[in-house]
Amino acid sequence: EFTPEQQSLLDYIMDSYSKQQIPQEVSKKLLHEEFSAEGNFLILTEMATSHVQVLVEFTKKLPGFQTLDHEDQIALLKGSAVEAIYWKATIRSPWSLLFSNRPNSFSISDEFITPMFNFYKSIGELKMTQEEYALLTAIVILSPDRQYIKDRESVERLQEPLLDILQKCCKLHHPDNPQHFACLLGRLPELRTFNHHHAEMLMSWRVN
Amino acid sequence: NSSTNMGLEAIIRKALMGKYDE
Repeated sequence: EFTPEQQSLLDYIMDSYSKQQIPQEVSKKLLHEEFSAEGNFLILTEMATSHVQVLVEFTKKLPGFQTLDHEDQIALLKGSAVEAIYWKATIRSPWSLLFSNRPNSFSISDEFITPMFNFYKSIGELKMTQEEYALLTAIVILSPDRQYIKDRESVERLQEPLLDILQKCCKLHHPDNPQHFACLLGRLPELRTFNHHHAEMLMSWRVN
Repeated sequence: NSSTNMGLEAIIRKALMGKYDE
């Protein structure tokens, strides 16, 4: 069972998580037929910007986040934005819609796409609840081991209670699978790998 | 779109300060 403090923390996070939506006029653009390279680039940029803005709004509401050193706040967000967005894409995937409508326009190689789709598939098989998604997003953002963090202990203090709540959620919703919590945490290094690939890909685009 | 050429850090800094629509 959750303690009253844990329950209210969970309710609070779920409330801000449910408000985490990108504006409809941005997501609608994906459905428009637009196949020029420049058009695709603009849509992708606008979506990415919008996702980051929404992510920052969610993060600002995480209990204690605004008490962290300002530069640490930025380092946490910079380090986690790509992972949080990939993570979010496993739920409802506007990114995969974008890619499936415009298969070749980004010249993204199969070595990058295939592991990503396998990842999304394996997440689907975990049958995660909304609470688990929300908590894992918060846990990804509040990772104390990101680059350039000065006060790691303070970040740890914010992340730990969320891990406790996530563990309880896993026991509650997946009583038949005692490994569920470990399985979820095991996805996080995979997300980091995508983050590295993403950075490499951006760099190669820039060079080209 | 004014944010098209803005880097990730700039978007984050702006959003953190609540300056969405500038």
